[in-house]
Amino acid sequence: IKNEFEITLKGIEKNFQSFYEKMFKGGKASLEKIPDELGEVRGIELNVTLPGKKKQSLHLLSGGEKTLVALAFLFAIFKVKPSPFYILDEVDAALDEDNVVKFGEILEEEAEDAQFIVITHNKETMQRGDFLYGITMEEEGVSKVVSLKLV
Amino acid sequence: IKNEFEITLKGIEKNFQSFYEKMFKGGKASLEKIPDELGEVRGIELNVTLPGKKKQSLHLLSGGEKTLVALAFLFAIFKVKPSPFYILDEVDAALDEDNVVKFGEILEEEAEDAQFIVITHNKETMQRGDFLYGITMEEEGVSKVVSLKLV
Amino acid sequence: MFLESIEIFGFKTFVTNTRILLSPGITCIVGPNGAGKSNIVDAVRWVLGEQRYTLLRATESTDLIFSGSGLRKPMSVASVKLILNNEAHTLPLKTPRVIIERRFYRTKESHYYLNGEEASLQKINSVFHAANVFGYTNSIVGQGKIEEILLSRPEEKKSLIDRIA
Amino acid sequence: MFLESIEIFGFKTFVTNTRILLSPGITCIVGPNGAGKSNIVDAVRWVLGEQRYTLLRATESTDLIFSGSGLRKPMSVASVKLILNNEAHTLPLKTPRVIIERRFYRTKESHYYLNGEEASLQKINSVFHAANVFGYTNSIVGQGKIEEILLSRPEEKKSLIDRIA
Ligand SMILES: Nc1ncnc2c1ncn2[C@@H]1O[C@H](COP(=O)(O)OP(=O)(O)OP(=O)(O)O)[C@@H](O)[C@H]1O
Ligand SMILES: Nc1ncnc2c1ncn2[C@@H]1O[C@H](COP(=O)(O)OP(=O)(O)OP(=O)(O)O)[C@@H](O)[C@H]1O
Ligand SMILES: [Mg+2]
Ligand SMILES: [Mg+2]
Repeated sequence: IKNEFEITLKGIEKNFQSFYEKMFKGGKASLEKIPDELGEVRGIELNVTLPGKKKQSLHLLSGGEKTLVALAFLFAIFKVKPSPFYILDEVDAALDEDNVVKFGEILEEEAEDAQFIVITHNKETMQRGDFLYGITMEEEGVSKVVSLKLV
Repeated sequence: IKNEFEITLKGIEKNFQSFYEKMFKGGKASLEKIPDELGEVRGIELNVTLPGKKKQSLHLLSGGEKTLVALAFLFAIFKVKPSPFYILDEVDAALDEDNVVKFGEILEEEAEDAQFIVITHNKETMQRGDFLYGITMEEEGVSKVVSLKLV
Repeated sequence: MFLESIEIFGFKTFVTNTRILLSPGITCIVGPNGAGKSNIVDAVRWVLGEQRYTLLRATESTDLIFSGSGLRKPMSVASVKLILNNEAHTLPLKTPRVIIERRFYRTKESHYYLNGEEASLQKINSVFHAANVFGYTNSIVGQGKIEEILLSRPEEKKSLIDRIA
Repeated sequence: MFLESIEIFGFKTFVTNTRILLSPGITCIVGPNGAGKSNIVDAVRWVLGEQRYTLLRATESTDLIFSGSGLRKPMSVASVKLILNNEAHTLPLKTPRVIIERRFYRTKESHYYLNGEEASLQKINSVFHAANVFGYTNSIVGQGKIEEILLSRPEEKKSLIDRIA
């Protein structure tokens, strides 16, 4: 049982580091085991050092930085335990223009092996869709779905 | 003491309704007194009915709808107890294009009587600024402030 | 095995039968605030078996059924279907397409259907299992929830990894 | 009475003395993720007297001082100044401008200065009071915090209104 956990943890960490490198140009990321009084693993924490900055608690990161680190961790989990489809609801809300592009590039790569349903208000992210649906409320209180052509 | 509370509550409600009307074309908003077992006021809750929809718990609203209702309530508080300046950090993150415009129009109106410092990634909101500052990190880990001219 | 389409009827703001065909790659959903985009996310969570109403932005079960508008009466039933492509025969059925439907009536009757026939939750879960649709809440990131994974305590991150292992 | 400018030095990512001149109307602050925009918000909260480190995204007081980078050593002091325009003479001082500064040293020494002279917290608060800068946390909406006001319990909303009344 412990071996399963160790193997899975190593796999997630490896992928976490790889996605982290795609998101930040530089810096380091790792998964740290938090021991209890008996030396057993009590918890797992994410350790990140942003390029040019010192290692800091996750709470001190900016809004966009938190989103990127969270996405790196999530995508790492997706790689280790794949699902046929993923749904992401406005996960790009806190990202600046350049990071929205980075996110979109990672999305396109990962979408080669899995389906992604992505809800967004961002014009850049919208371009990544192979299919694009517009949801509107022509009649009050009633959703209407329209298939949109990407130009 | 109770009279102070009642007067303040009435003032906030009146302004809440007025801002609500600017944000949503239609629908109703009010502040409801929640009584305790003795009939005293235990709490205050926001009641909103969106245009064409039924009155619903605030939890059922969409991300953008929650932002608009929260802004209506906040601006109402600002009106009743004015401050010389306000700071809003990325409050427009969940808003669609049309609602970002509505938010910006309200900002401009309210900025006739008070100063607003607005942090945003949104190009439309940026246009509302009389002054525009860009914060960058040319040198790693160090913030640099640049005054930007609005075109 | 891939998700071909989602059909939503009577669930929240989807009054008429609404079919969303999915790309094998990226499908983007856009539109104004309050239009119903996150309601689609709630619909998928729900058909996958979610029971926690807080995760569905509902306070009670009947909140999931269209509650009426200025112009329309409330509806009496909500239905969400997932149409899975089974041409690779990885699911425990012989049909090229497998349809999983969850239905909920205002009377609080609740049913699951597999290719149109009523099925037990156990049977439905075996199909999800074969489809690699596990712990669905991992593969669905709700609006405003992306930071939650960071802010969770180390114990919670460990138990997440335990479940994956 | 209006806020003319903010000066930040040694606080978080502001290594060199940085002055931000404010418009009487709307001042917009933009820039990439992690550049320091919200750090400016933290700086204003802090000079207004905020003591709760959670609201300043810090775990301990020394987190507020620049902690060093790949190229620079950590600094030993953080300073934030608010320059208030007093040409309307509404503040209890005779000068046309009133400068309020809060300084914090890595030795944990903490001081407030009014027009360059050390002042008690009481004196500083009387100036804020005359400036109508009350319960500053109402007039500052932090990143990701706009929904908090909606999700607060009715009791909390009532006590907010009590404080305003
Ligand atoms: N059972 C129901 N009957 C009718 N309307 C409902 C029901 N449940 C939710 N709604 C409505 O659905 C709307 C929310 O839709 P949704 O959250 O999908 O919007 P959205 O497109 O994601 O918007 P945003 O961009 O703001 O996130 C709310 O206005 C709510 O009143
Ligand atoms: N004491 C400190 N010394 C050095 N760097 C610090 C210190 N405190 C915070 N930082 C850094 O400041 C950065 C956060 O800046 P801030 O939150 O202002 O970004 P932002 O411009 O608001 O970005 P976003 O658009 O993502 O919200 C983090 O990278 C953090 O590491
Ligand atoms: Mg939504
Ligand atoms: Mg920020």
